[in-house]
Amino acid sequence: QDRVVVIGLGRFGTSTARTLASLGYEVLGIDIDERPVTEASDFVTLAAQGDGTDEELLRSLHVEESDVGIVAQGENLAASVLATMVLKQIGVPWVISKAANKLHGDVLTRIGADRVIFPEADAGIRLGHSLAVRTINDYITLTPTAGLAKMHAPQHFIGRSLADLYNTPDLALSVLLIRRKDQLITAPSYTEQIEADDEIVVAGTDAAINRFSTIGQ
Amino acid sequence: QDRVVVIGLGRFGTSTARTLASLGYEVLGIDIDERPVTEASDFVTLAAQGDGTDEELLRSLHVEESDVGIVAQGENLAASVLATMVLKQIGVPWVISKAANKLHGDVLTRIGADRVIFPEADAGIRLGHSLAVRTINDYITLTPTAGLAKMHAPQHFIGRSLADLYNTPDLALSVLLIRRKDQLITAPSYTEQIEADDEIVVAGTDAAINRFSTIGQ
Ligand SMILES: Nc1ncnc2c1ncn2[C@@H]1O[C@H](COP(=O)(O)OP(=O)(O)OP(=O)(O)O)[C@@H](O)[C@H]1O
Ligand SMILES: Nc1ncnc2c1ncn2[C@@H]1O[C@H](COP(=O)(O)OP(=O)(O)OP(=O)(O)O)[C@@H](O)[C@H]1O
Repeated sequence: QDRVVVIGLGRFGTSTARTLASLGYEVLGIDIDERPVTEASDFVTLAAQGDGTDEELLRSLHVEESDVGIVAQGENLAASVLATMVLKQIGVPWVISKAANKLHGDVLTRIGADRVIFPEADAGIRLGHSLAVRTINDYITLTPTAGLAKMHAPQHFIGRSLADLYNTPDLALSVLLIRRKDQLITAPSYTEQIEADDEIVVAGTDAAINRFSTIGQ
Repeated sequence: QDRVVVIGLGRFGTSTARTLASLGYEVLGIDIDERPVTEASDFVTLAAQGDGTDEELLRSLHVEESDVGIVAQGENLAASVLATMVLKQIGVPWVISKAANKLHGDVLTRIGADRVIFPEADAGIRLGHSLAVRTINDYITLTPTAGLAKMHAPQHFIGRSLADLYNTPDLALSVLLIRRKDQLITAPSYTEQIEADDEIVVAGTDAAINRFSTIGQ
């Protein structure tokens, strides 16, 4: 059972702490404000109020025994950079830090963050790609021009088979998977018929995904 | 060519505006602060400094002719709620608003937002699921217990075929796709061999994804 420390319980830090706790990790949450600490105490192993850049505080909580550290400050650059530095110095083997922009990210990488993430920038990219097709509700970038899109089955797909939908010439797109309630149908056959409330995962360019979603309209 | 207005050019709004502009949309960006407006003017069709809740300002910029409106404030609840309301009142057909938490989201839905998104919360969920396997660099939730993970091919996979990797009993997981440079190999055959720098997209439970990533180690 891995131990994870999350320093900074803002929107992102709280969501990460909550997800990790639900997946069975032992989670220690730290924030300088009392309010997020009280909220997190409902779902993490231990929630402590204090300054995440203070080495003495971290050692008193045995943070150096953590397997992973997550530094979740974006707007407060000093706290982000100092907390990342302290975690690496006390020996946390894997530190993931959130950055507000590329320069912030470069600083974090240079001082030893093992991974830097840009949650807001990623979300903007995801939304940008999913605007073309209203039914897209998630997206993963694969190449500069192609990606994976998860879409709610459009109304005009219901009752049609994949063979029907694939019948369009020059469609550079693959249906990778259909989620039907809690069942995953991977590499679906041509005869598979789309049902209401199916979710479809496809891979292709934005243009191909856009064309695919309008077949049969 | 769809016209999109983005009100609020923080980290998320700027990333969305930039992605949409690169995909060929006509993008109008509005922010109350001068700095993000100057930055956005390099890549959007028009960047304007002003209050996104001011109907007169929006009409002077012909915002009612937009196809989509994106309201990108999280911390400033009043601006988020009022801008969403004004966009719907002046007739923008599709409004997507960012929310900081569930209650904020409920208010936005009730006043007419067509879609509500929670970028920071989503990012926390994604990170939580990808901690188990260090090489996971993106994740889409499919069901409460299963998802799609994109992972950098681990060192110990290189040179092995999928038949080799699948040879593990009771592995409830599918390899949906391999990305090799700019090429997408969908429904890869059993004889396909993993190369360095491949990215692999798999579908399964966290536990199955975790076990899969350690095969051959
Ligand atoms: N030195 C510190 N030690 C611990 N927690 C801190 C420290 N400084 C700031 N925080 C906390 O970190 C959290 C997130 O910080 P910040 O506001 O900088 O980031 P943010 O990018 O706006 O967060 P989010 O988008 O996730 O809400 C806040 O709850 C804040 O109280
Ligand atoms: N009334 C308004 N009209 C236009 N822009 C506004 C208004 N109020 C705030 N903004 C701008 O919206 C942007 C984002 O707002 P806010 O800080 O509330 O959200 P945030 O969730 O912290 O943003 P992000 O996480 O994307 O950086 C800021 O650049 C701010 O200047």
